[in-house]
Amino acid sequence: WCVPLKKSVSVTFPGDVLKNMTDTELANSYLQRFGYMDVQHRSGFQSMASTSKALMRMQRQMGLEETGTLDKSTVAAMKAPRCGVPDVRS
Amino acid sequence: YQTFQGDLKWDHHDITYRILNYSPDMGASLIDDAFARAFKVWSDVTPLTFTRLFDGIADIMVSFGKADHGDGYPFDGKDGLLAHAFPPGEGIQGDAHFDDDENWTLGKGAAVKTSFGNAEGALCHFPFSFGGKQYSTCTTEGRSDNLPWCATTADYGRDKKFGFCPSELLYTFDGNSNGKACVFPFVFLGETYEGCTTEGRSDGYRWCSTTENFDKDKKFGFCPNRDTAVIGGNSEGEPCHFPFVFLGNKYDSCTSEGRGDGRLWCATTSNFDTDTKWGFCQDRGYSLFLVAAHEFGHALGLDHSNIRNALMYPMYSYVEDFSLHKDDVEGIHYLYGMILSPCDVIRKGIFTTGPDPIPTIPSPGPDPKPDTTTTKSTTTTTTHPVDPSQSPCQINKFDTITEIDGDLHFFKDGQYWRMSSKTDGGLEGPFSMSKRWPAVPVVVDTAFEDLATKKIYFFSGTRFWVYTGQSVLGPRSIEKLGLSSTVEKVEGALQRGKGKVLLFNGENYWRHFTLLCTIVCTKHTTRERRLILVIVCIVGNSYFCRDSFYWRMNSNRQVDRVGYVKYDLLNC
Repeated sequence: WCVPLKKSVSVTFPGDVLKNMTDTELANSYLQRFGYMDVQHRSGFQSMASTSKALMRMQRQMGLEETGTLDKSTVAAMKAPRCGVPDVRS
Repeated sequence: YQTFQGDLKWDHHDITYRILNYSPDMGASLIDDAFARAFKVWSDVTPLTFTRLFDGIADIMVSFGKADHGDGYPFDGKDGLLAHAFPPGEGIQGDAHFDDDENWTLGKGAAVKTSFGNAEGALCHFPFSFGGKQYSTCTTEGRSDNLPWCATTADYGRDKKFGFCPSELLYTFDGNSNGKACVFPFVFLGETYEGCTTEGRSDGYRWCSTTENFDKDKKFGFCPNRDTAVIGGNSEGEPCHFPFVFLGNKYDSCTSEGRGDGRLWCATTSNFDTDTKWGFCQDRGYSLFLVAAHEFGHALGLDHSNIRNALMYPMYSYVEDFSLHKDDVEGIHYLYGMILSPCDVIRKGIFTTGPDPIPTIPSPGPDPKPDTTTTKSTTTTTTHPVDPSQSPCQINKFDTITEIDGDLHFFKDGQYWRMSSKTDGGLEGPFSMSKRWPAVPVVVDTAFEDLATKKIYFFSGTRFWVYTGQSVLGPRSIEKLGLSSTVEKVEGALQRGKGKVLLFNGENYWRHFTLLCTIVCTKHTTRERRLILVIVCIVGNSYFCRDSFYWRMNSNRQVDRVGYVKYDLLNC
């Protein structure tokens, strides 16, 4: 306790690419990019059922538990480095 | 495994590839090697061969690019998407693209290949000690020319082995300057530059002029990344500057201070507080070999697998000792089949694999007696000890095989074995060549008996000998037979009736109308390149042999069988 505590400061780094995407946005983008879900209709409507179905398909492909929900391991899988070739072809 | 819809695949097995450009992350030779190894992953288990082209259009065009790189499928900066490839076909189909915003390595951090120095291009050894200090990166310590260097063993003081690290002061890559080093300062659009720059480019690649004035000479090259080059930030590719000042404190190594995400960073000038130039420190990076092997799987027609340990699984994971998963092998076999025939093995240059059974040794024949002692020759022929226990079945490749007096003769290193047609295929030997044909060298490239004169011709290099009974003529130059002086040896000979013979070398053969006149009439090119080593005629068939294998051509000039010399001809 004799060592003085170094005050941790958070700095804004110029040019830092911050990916401010919510998990839901990430999931939609991922499912569309890799062919699990069609690109959104012009209305922007995407039913919950189709998202859940797409998630299950993605989870099956990735060998994850098929929950159909955006759980922690699914988000982690979506953030992992990967090949850009779609998993499902239209 | 999965294949693309319609089972897209190449309609030929000799696939070509071309590397269009390089990443600054690794030396060109390391990149070449990583791609070659990635192709080998697939050629090892299929009849496919991969040949690199240096210009023109190849089946698989390989390139690095960033973000929107021209194919309508942009990359996404560091991490995320690493690469993509298109299924087989014309144009962009079959091509493989790698995201150059990634840090490409061999999977375990920067692999720094040295040049010059005295380590013959070895990789840096990190850490290494020099002058009582340990170094985990290349250093310019001890040099006045500012060239970064490293030791290629752990202790420079002891081993004195070193090389120079990638630096724009040593060389550039791609561009139009044949790899020449940067010239600093240089002028570009009227401005003077003291270092590599990304100015004038939209892709973020760092470049420099290789003359003092780019505006005038238009000579440039891309700068290789130093091992301490940062990723991202606002100084991509610039090396960390140690020490640097951040919020008044001095840092001698990368730090996560100031960041909430814990990522290590460094300043690329001496003072972040005044210059705010920074980037992330290098991580383990992505294995170019592993990613390329995956992408080339796509380029051959494999789609993503859902087996986690398969190479064609879409997500990246580093494995130290890579081998293809059964799923990958089954997928590629579905498209192209597996290595089945000796032709495949030969085409792929795999000559020494395969079982090597040790069979029973045939009894030596009566005349001449097989040698058990070293013999001395009275000629310039080198003597060669003969091991009577040596079986021809242990030999993968004979120097030559020919028919003499109706018996097949197998020659190897001054010895020969005889398979008599009279003794029902019994094998006799080994015999010493120096006893029966003392003038002939230990290694002969080709031998044949002229059916008309019963003369036996031996070829070794550019010389040949002609035996008539015990008398010998030669050595004479093969130029005497009309072959050009550029022909280094006669690799095979094929009798075409009495007094006629075809002499083979490489992809050429010469038709000899009569050996007595020694006139060469025609030069032809065979269809199979470098295929023929020795040729022998057995009961109407011609056997074209190379290494362990033969192709049997029947009287209709059709190859009707491919097999092993030792199993089919020697009955091993």
